[in-house]
Amino acid sequence: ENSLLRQVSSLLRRLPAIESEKFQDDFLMEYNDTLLITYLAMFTNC
Amino acid sequence: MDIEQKQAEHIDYFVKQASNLKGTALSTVIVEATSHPSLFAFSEIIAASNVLELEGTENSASLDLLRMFAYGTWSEYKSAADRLPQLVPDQVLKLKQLTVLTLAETNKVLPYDLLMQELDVTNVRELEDFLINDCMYVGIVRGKLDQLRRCFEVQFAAGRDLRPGQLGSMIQTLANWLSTSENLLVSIQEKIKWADTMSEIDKKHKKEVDERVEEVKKTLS
Amino acid sequence: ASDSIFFYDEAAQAKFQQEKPWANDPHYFKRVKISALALLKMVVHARSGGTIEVMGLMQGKTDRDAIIVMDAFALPVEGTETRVNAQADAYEYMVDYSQTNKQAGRLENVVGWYHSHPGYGCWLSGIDVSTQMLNQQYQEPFLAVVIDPTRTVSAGKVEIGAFRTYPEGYKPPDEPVSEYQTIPLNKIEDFGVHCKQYYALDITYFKSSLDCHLLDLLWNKYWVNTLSSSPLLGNGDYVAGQISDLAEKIEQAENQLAHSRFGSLIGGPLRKKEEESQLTKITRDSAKITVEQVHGLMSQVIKDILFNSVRQ
Repeated sequence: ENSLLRQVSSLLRRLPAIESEKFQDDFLMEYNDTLLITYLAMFTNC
Repeated sequence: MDIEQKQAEHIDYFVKQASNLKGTALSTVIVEATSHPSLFAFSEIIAASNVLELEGTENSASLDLLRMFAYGTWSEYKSAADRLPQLVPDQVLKLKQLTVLTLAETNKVLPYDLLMQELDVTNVRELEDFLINDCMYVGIVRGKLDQLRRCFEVQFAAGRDLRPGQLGSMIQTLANWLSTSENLLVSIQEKIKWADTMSEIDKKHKKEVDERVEEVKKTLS
Repeated sequence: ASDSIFFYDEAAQAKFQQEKPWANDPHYFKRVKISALALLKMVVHARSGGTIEVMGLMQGKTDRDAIIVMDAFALPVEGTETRVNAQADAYEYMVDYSQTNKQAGRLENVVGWYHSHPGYGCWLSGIDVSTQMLNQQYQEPFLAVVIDPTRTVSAGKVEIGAFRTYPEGYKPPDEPVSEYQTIPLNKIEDFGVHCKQYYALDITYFKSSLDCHLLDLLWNKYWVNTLSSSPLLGNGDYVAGQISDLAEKIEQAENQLAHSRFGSLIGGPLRKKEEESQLTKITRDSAKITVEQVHGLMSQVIKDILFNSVRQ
């Protein structure tokens, strides 16, 4: 069914949703910040 | 999805026309289809038996033109212009719109320079007008024009007709996506189990510690 | 059957108003039923206020020991915690609105007021308690609802509380068991002084069949926005404030510990218990902040794996 194939093709072209160095930097920074908060929370717990 | 819904009716109409006509009349239908402002898909029309029969006849150039609109770009047309019929302005516009879709297939960020080169546009203003009026308002693309970085960030682009051989790669991508999602679900399930186990261990440990504390208190008192 | 709650029985409501069963029992109203529409309106209004407190009124009816909130409307006032009677600015608006409503065929009366506590939890401050006491004197039945739009975003569920105050001088027989919530240091005194003057009601929600259908349609339209949003990115200021508040609380606990070092020998088990419970609270607060951050990160990681790791 050509219409469905075109829609699937359009959808697959949208992946990956974000692909940039800046996003990776921001994402990893957010990751590190959360891990830091978890670390601090463990300290508090102790 | 919206663009497919919009053009479904037109596809049906032209497929019916193509099924009932032959020869030169069919070439006229092909010109009409490739000029239609709301039609961007031509696989169904190509698949019509009468259209396929144009191969090798005096009207085979119309079939080649239809294939160009289904799979090709404006630059490809220009290089093959001697073998193909002359285009009317509406067809030129259509082919340029389809070129944008093809470019958006490979890159999400389209530099203005590349677009101007591929679309034979001389200045940025003209390019932006084309992208806004003839692409975004029509609904075939959605995106952001970044004038500072001189590029067009594509968020959505309608799908073009599939070239032979493209299906395999699509199936592979979908299979990868499916396996990634399944692995993710399995990981989430494992993490849930782990969290439950750790919670049980924690409760048990707390209970043991509380019992020890009570014991020591009793001993002291 | 589920839509029958929307029917307004004027005679029954008038009879209930005359009987006044709440007059003899300060704990008469135990439940609150809020309609999906009223909840949405209140939360959206509270969120729109940002860090400024906003307030509004709720319309509805009663059903034995339940107050049913059918609809809510915003009042053109702000900063309800900073003034003694912020409502006074909106009296004319309230009267006009109620009259116009009756003309338009909405028969429900005003049954309460709501306001927001952006970022500092659902409870009644001293000003709120005195306002509500006054309302319960002259406008019964009346309910106070508090919404925290900031914590709603970070927790991923609506932070809402419904309260009624006790009459002046009344001492409740039982200590009410309420769900623990973090109170910032700068509000903890206001919270503590008045927390025994009111009680919380159980909140449930209801929606009509049309609401269900409309919400389904809205979900289809807004699921992308929902999926794209992240509390990590949207609530950064709030989290920073929470961590800063936690740091101050730890410092305070540490000071108390230092002062009571000698005192603990004499003070005995009572003081140690207080410190322990303060430290326990701090630990719980820090765990809550962390869990919310981890949830936010988990959703980001899952979205990244699902949508960014697949390539052509």
